[in-house]
Amino acid sequence: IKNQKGINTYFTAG
Amino acid sequence: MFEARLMNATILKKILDAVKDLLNEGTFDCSDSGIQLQAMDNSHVSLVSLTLRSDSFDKFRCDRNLSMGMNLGTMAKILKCANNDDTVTIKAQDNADTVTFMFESQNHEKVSDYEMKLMNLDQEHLGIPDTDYSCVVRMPSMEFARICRDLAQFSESMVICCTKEGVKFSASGDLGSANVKLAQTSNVDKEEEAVIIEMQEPVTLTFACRYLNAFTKATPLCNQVQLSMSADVPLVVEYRISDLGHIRYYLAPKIEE
Repeated sequence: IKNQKGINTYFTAG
Repeated sequence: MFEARLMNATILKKILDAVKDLLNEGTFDCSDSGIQLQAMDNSHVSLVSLTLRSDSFDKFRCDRNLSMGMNLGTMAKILKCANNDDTVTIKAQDNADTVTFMFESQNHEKVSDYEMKLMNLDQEHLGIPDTDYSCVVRMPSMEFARICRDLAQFSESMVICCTKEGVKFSASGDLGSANVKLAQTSNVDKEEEAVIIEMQEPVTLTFACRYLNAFTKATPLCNQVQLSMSADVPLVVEYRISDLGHIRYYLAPKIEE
């Protein structure tokens, strides 16, 4: 099963 | 005081059409350099980043940095009240809790203004680094929209496979499967019709069709779309907005769990 992570996990906050 | 004017309402209408399916609301950050909007969709799978440069507006004044949280559905309703060739002026006082959209007809005989309440949005702002991507594909935006629409009939997700020969879009499901291959254009007569691939390394990634189709609502903004891909990182789908700026959509790839 393929799923996707939240887009915010790929970028840093700020 | 903030004031930004565009001689033609069309572009703003198209920008709203390009974001309103993904976002219910968003914060417009205004500064000397222009207007920026960054927001994740409700499910936090994609990110929209809009940049409009101040020097491309017909008038732009921003005395102090201003963040305006707007309901994009309401903004779209207001922009529907403008004729395409109306001049649009967006105005807000410093620390105001409203923003005003003023529309002026070409013959200056009709002037309307619509005031909208601003919202306090507690949105997470993400730092997006400049990245060198393994594959960058430029192709006609209409073609991309067509492929996304066609392949979504077969599956919830679409595989994009990019090599130096070309780019392949695939979808398979219970109904059957679909593959669309685009070769790199050998002879570029018309730049807007070209498929151009810059490849460092081949990439194969899977994405949700639903989001790709939402991104293609930006098709009227630009003849060409740019897809930037690297393994295991978000796809970037970019539409340039003439000389005004760009809209970029970031989409997390689907990965094996």
